[in-house]
Amino acid sequence: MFEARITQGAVLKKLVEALKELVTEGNFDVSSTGLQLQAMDSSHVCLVSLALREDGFEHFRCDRNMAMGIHFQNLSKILKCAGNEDTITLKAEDNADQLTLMFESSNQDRISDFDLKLMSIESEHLGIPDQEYSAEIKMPSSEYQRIVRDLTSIGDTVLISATKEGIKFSTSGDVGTANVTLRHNTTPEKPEEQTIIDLKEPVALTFALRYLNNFAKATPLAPVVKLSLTKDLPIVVEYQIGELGAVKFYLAPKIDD
Amino acid sequence: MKQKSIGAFFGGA
Repeated sequence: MFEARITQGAVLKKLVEALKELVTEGNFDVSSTGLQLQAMDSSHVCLVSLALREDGFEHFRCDRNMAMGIHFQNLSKILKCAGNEDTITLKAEDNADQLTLMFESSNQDRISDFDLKLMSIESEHLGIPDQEYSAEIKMPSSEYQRIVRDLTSIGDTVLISATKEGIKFSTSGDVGTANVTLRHNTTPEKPEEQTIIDLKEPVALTFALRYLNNFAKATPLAPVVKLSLTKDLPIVVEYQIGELGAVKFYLAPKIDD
Repeated sequence: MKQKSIGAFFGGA
């Protein structure tokens, strides 16, 4: 059987809210090491990779590897019934066709359970190579959210260029043009307010803003976001979810015809 | 500009 208990149920709620518009359905692959999800959006332009570690949960048991097919809008409907302070336990029998979600209030005076019907989803796993990136930028997740939201109101695509001067986001549209540059800045005392640019070589890539804006729905999960860029390769937008794991979004670049 | 699919980079369709 599979059983995973998380005291901070709000994390699970935020996670599903971050994914549900990008990814309609996907398999929760559970094993003794934790829970993983790899899923593409419907247009196959971006990929979500979620990895939650077994030791990030208060309790985790998985006797057999299983792929649990999840419809994210449906999971979201159920998680909306959990309180923000609730502890959430996920449970499934081996080869089950449903996932049980149990919500316990913090003072244990309210317990509810919901069964989510599981789906059978054929999904191919893409091989994401481990690699060095030309530029890695850590910045406040709220800053990333603001930049992509602001630029989405001006244009459809963004040119992201990382140089020793900083990281620049440029777009243009019917209204005009916009450029936002962030410089390396380690002045703030709190690490989550710093902008750290680790540059091996300058790089510039163009991406659809719609997707970058969608990734920002993960902002409530983490105070910091990391962007990784290499010429002619997908950007990685990564949010560390405390000690529990991470969610990474990969978006294919736009390339000259 | 042309939008590539993610599978073009990581294998698959």
